[in-house]
Amino acid sequence: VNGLTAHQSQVLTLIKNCPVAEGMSLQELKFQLHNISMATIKQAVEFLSSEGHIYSTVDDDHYKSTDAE
Amino acid sequence: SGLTEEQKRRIEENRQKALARRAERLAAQK
Repeated sequence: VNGLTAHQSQVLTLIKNCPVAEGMSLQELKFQLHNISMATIKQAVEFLSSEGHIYSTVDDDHYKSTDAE
Repeated sequence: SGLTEEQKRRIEENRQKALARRAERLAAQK
């Protein structure tokens, strides 16, 4: 769907649904996606960021989705 | 929220940049 891999979609869905003002941290993503390695999560985050689906917030460890309001 | 004005400004700036990247990618796909 929409040109994303399964892992990228999972990461994007979690970030989209995160209600916290500063967005979702990499640590929280890893906690939710315990079956995916941190390296894979970081790769997905980098890709999603380069495509403009997500952006970093207070630091490079926290992300929000451009689709969410 | 517990964010400072500076943090809110930075977040909004990054959001605008991401939206611009998104629009660029979508335009390139067409």
